[in-house]
Amino acid sequence: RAAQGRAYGNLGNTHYLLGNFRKAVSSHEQRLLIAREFGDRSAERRAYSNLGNAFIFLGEFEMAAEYYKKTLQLARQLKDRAVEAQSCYSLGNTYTLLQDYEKAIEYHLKHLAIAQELRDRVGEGRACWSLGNAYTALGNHEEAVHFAEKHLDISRELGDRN
Amino acid sequence: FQRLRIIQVDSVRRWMDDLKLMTECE
Repeated sequence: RAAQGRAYGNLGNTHYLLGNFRKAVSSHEQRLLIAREFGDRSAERRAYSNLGNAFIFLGEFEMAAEYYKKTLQLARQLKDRAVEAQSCYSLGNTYTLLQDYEKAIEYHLKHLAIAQELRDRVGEGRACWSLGNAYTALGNHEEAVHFAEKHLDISRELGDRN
Repeated sequence: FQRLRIIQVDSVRRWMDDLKLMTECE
């Protein structure tokens, strides 16, 4: 049964990489059931992430947000700060797709705080880029400029000419 | 406004480009 769970996870990932997102969802749902059976919270967390990602490409952003929230909750329980940061970044982007910019900002700020704590300059740069865009969408140009300048500083530091 | 909308989508598009190859492996 444990091997079956891993096989479902691998199948889900393969369908995902092939662009078969419905099949990816079915496989990851099976993987999730088996992870729960075993109380394997890491596998459960991975299944939530994979399901969130697949729902993004299915255009079902509300479903993606629900799974990313479950990922975030488990990442906190498992005390995995890197995964917590990644979940916040995914939620920020998903709420941008949903055009809910206040919520997008809320999650991008959380991502920024963790990226700073982890001294992840690439993550910090991406958070600032995203925040600049979200504040622009809200017409808050002062905050938008603030984050655009931070993004510029970090991009220069990293030698990211693009 | 239209140009800002395009910029706004860009950071999300970059994320989605990365996401295409992002799988949590067993």
